[in-house]
Amino acid sequence: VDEEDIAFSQYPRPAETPQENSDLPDLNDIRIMGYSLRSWDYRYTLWLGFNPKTFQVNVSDVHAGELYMLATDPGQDKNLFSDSEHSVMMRKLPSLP
Amino acid sequence: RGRRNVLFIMADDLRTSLGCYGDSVVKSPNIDQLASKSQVFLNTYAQQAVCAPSRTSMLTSRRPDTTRLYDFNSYWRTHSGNYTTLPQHFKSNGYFTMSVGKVFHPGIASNHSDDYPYSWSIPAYHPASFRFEKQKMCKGEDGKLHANLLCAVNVTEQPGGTLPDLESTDEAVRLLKSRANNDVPFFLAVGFHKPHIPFRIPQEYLSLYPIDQMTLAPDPNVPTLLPPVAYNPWTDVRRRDDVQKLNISFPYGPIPKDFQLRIRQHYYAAVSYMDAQVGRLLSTLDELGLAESTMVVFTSDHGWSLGEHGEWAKYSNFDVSTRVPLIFYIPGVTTRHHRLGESTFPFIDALTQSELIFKNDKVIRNMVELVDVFPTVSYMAGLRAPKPCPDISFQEELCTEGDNLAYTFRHRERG
Repeated sequence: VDEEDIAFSQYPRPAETPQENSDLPDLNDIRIMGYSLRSWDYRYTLWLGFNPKTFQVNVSDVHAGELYMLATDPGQDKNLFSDSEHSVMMRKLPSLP
Repeated sequence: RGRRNVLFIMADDLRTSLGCYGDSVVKSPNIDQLASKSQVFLNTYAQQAVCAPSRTSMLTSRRPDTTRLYDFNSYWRTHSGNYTTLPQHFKSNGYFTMSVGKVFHPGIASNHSDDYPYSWSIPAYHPASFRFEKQKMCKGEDGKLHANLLCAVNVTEQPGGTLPDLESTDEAVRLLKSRANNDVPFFLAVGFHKPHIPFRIPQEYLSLYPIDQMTLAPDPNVPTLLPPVAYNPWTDVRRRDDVQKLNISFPYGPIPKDFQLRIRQHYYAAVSYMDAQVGRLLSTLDELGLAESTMVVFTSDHGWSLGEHGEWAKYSNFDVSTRVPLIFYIPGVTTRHHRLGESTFPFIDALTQSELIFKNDKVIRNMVELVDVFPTVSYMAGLRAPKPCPDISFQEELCTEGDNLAYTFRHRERG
């Protein structure tokens, strides 16, 4: 059986709310990076703090999240992400083998 | 096994609005015909839904966090690392490599040279008529010329009586003819400018999409639980003269419904126009007897939102912006050798011929990415595929952050 692959995409933003340069921020104006994992049955996205000088992402600086279950929501209109579940998962991550 | 020629075709801002991807509205007979003799990757995703970062990422097989190109303002060789490109890999293996139209993103992102001479054996060709693309070329209701989003034109009235993709196809046809009897294998990349905005297209293609048959996106409203940071306010669309006149509120609009229908009509018409240029290219390949020795790859740099989630354009992580077509035609692998005299890619004119239905020969449903294209094209053409990159690969010139998908051509997908 083929292993299920994941496609990774990302998109930069200058701020949490839409503004004139939200679509295409210059590198120096990027403050947030949205990283997406897309499998055959869900898309999970975290919008994380980003430092354009060091190109470092701050995984504890979560500005927003998205989770779409594609079997029941192929158009990705019902965001199921919840901060609480995410923070539970983040607490567990370090203890994972 | 001998080395195959490669014809690498890229569309600009093309989502999977193609018949071979199940879109029932669009008329794309030439690409559908190609798909019927190819392997079609149904779930292919760009690494960033905007031109330069996506193209640089695909053509170097490095993710944006390695190219460090998230805008249009840097050239990877000076900004992050001297990464080898797909055409460069072919050139260094004895291929004659050529670029027509928009392959690398022009300007700073490709060193104002489309990365010539590293990637190409001859300077890249750009259609002269492209310089009018952002100018006032569109006749408004007032009879004056404007820089509109919706810009269906009488081609004979355009400067030079032509349009960029028509010129690019003419040049690509000329180059194919120049290589047909040359023993040196070629890698020809052809980058069409459509369906990127403005929709400056031959007006006859609108007749394929009567406005009364157009519908809105199935989910035209901004989702209530969408985080504001995830929303793209389609600023480039707003800048066009005809959209500015609508005085649409920022950032969520909406665009008046009748204008939404016209945008969707023009996008689909632009796809059919681009499809016809692909058809001209493939029929020439066929007529020159090159269809049995040339691998054809068709893809796009990212998608485009047609009103879904209240969004237009790309600039987001939604599937409509990141999902792209990816089609591999490989003679003798995706299709059996043709009987002598039988043509492989006869040109199909969507404007005059009744609709043809093609069936995909083989589809792959698993997730794949545009960073997989470089290793896969290399291997399937008969070259060595770049090895996987280490976790930190800024110092590595030739490696891939994607997968070599060659194995998918050999076994049926299960799971």
